[in-house]
Amino acid sequence: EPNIPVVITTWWFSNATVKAWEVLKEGGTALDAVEQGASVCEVQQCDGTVGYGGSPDENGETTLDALIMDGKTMNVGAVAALRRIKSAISVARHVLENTKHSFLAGELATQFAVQMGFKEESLTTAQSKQLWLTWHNENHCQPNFWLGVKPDPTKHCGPYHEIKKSFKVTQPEVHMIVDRYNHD
Amino acid sequence: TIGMVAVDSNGDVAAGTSTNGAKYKIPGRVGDSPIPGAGAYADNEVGGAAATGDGDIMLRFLPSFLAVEEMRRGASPTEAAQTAVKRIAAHYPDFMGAVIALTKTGQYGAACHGIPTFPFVVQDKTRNVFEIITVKC
Repeated sequence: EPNIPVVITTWWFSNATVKAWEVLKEGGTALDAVEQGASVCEVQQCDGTVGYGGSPDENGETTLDALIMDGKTMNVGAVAALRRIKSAISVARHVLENTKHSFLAGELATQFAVQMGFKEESLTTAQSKQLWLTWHNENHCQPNFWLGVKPDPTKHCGPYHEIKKSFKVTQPEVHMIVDRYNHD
Repeated sequence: TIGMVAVDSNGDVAAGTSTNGAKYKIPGRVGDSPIPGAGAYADNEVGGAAATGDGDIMLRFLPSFLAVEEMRRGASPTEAAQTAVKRIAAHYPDFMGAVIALTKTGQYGAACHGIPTFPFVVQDKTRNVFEIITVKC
């Protein structure tokens, strides 16, 4: 006998799983379960890795990425670098259901979300601002993701410029340190 | 990032992710999470999978797609997730990440690399409450 319905979730995100299970237990669809489950994490800012107020970029801004895929139709909705909208996976669901496209990105994805009725608001919080200030002012922009630029990105903040070179310099690719509080 | 895979009472499969990405990324950078086949993938004929970790590396290997395709070829969810993780580790031994996988009949598994352990949450009809399962990497 198949073990369905069922839901699995990465990391320790139990509240999201509980919500998804509630949807499934009531006879809801897998698509609804994934959207509503992940939305819990967006609201609760799971480990600072989901939703608003986490993982600021070099400018201190939080942007959101989300994907939802329907295994019945192979339809996909996705958003990337979504600015100033908190409900990323629900916007992705709107891309899936209200467009013939699969993937919208950046400022124009925000415009789509606003058109679909989502509220535009800052994703920065006091905590994310403090994180960025510490990284920028106390840690001199370390770590960062730049290579082959000047000033030396292992010591200084930007703005950076490409090092003009007459021969190819190979530099080791330093990977992102992944832990509970920093991951895609 | 949260990655999630679900199968409903009708046997329909869905998968998804939501994330705010890597800390201190270069503005405009996008990781694996919103890329179909990388962050997550679903196919009613097989099941679904989701990935988490270093998105700059992981999106180059479409690990969720690979895990689903491995299950299509008869691998268990754990074996499928291991294959997807090992494919990346063969090229980037230092990468950090994990894959979870679920079949359309409700079997599940996970694999990870570069971190000591990786937890994932399961809820199905055999449990009164959710269970957190930890796999060693």
